[in-house]
Formats: sequence, C-alpha cells, structure tokens
Amino acid sequence: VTPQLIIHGGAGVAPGDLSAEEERGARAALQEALLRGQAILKAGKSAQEAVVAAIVVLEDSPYFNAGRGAVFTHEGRNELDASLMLGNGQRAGAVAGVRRVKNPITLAQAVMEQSPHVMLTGQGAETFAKEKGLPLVEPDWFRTEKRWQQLQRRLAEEAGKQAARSDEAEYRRYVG
Amino acid sequence: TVGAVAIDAQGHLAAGTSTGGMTNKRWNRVGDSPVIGAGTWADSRCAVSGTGWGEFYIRSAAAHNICARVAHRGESAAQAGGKVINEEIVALGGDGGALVMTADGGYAFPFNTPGMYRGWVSVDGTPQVAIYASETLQGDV
Repeated sequence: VTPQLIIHGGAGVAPGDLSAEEERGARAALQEALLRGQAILKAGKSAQEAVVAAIVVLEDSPYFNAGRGAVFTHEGRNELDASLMLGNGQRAGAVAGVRRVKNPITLAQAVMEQSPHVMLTGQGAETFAKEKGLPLVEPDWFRTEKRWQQLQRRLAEEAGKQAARSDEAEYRRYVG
Repeated sequence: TVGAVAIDAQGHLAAGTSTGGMTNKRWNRVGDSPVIGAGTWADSRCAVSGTGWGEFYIRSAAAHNICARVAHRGESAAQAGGKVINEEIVALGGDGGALVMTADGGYAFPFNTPGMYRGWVSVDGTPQVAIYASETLQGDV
C-alpha cells in the first residue's frame, strides 16, 4: 500500500463565507499540513507521526476551529479537545476542555504514550501537560477577532430569543 | 475542527482530531472530537476522523460505526462513510463530514454540508486541496 495522508479542516463552510484572504490562507495551511505529513511518510516514519504533524499545522493556523482560531464558549473562553488513535494495537489518547495547551493533539499523544489512561479533562489534563513539559501558552494565543465577533453575534441573538421566548427550555435554545 | 488520517509504509493506520467545539457552548460541553469511537477511530482495517454536530456523532458512534461496516460488511471507505455520515447522521437530524481510510489504501471524504476543508497527498504525489462541495476531489462522497 502506498503511504498517504488525508486531512480536514472542518465541515460546514459555504461559498461566500470566506474573504479572498481567508480562502487563500486556509488553502495554504491545508497544503502546508499535507506537505508536512508527506515529508514524514517519505522519511519512512509512522502514520501516527504524520497525523500529529499535519494537525499541529492546522492547530497553529488561525483559519480553523482548533488551537489558534478556536471558537469561544459562552463565557468567552477557548476550550480545546483532541484525540489520537492508532490502528496497530488500538492505542488511544484524548483530552477535553483544555485552555492553555498550545497543541492539544500533542497532549492527546502524551496521554496515549505516557499514561495508562485514555482521556484526561480540564485542569488535570493541563497539570499532566505541564508535568510532561508540553508547551503552554497564555489563553490570548488562541484568540482571533473573527471568532470573538461570532460569539458576540450569538450572544446578541440569544438575548433576543430569550426576551421573546423566555419559557423555552435552555437546551432547545442551545441546539437551535 | 481539524483532523488527519494516514497509512504508513508498514500498512499501519492512524487517526487524529482536534477542535475548539461549538461557538457559545456552555456547561463544559464536550462534543465528539475527543470521544474515541465517535469523532476518532482507528483499527487494523480502517481509520476515521469526524467533523460535524458532535452530539449526533456521539449518538451514532460514527467513527467506530464506519469502521465496523468496513470490517463486518466489507464496505469500501466511500460506502461506509456515505452510509453513516450522509444517511444515518442526517436521519437523526445532524450534519457534518469525515475522513475515512481503509487498509487497502482506499479513502473517502463523505460530507453533507455546502463544503468541507479537505486534502489528500500520497508519499510521492502532489497535494490536492478543496473547500466547497462544487470542487471535486477524488474521494468526495
């Protein structure tokens, strides 16, 4: 079998959603992620390494909802989740709700390789990341103005709906 | 959400997914991305990374479900991915997409939204990238 890599940067994008600059930036980041993974496969390294390398590129790009460029919670924070799984032996690692880990996919990898667990969450996951020496960043690293404005629009919409339909269940408003 | 699936020279598969979740999420909501079997799965025959409305991917065990269809029904990446992403999840009321790769080198990009950022490269090929549904990338479902 020929080594190969496929990637995604999220579904749901529609024509007209992106400025010309955003579209160029997203395409360039996708291309870079593919080339980074390809170089690893070309060197005879593992699928795991190619997957992590490609995802790190996309996490560091402001054009996708992961790492830098992540969307905001209701409270105005970025909370990041990631997971990694290997077909050979079905080893797996995952993290949820981390706020300061620069590349959550590398923390998922550390959970898989350096702990007996599969998933760590929140503060505990961040403590584990610190103990393992993974890069931590200030929360502002993840912030982009576009995502912040998306949250402000959602909050404004929500406030309008609450005023009009205050008896509607919170869960229904959440899922739309 | 971003994700990647690869097969290496030893024929081993791997899958990974990373996300910021949903805008305006509350109560420490967690979607499918970190949930093994929902947003990410890999075994000896198949690997998947999902992107979409996480609650539906969790309820349908989407990533594992796709690979189970490959393993037990002999379906291709496109058949299994299309069935779960474009039929089962849509029937439940969800939407999104996925990457699917099988141990024979087959791969697919099933999605049911107006677009999905996606790309493919082989070890010695030229990277191919697409965003919108109107662009055709080999493997689109």
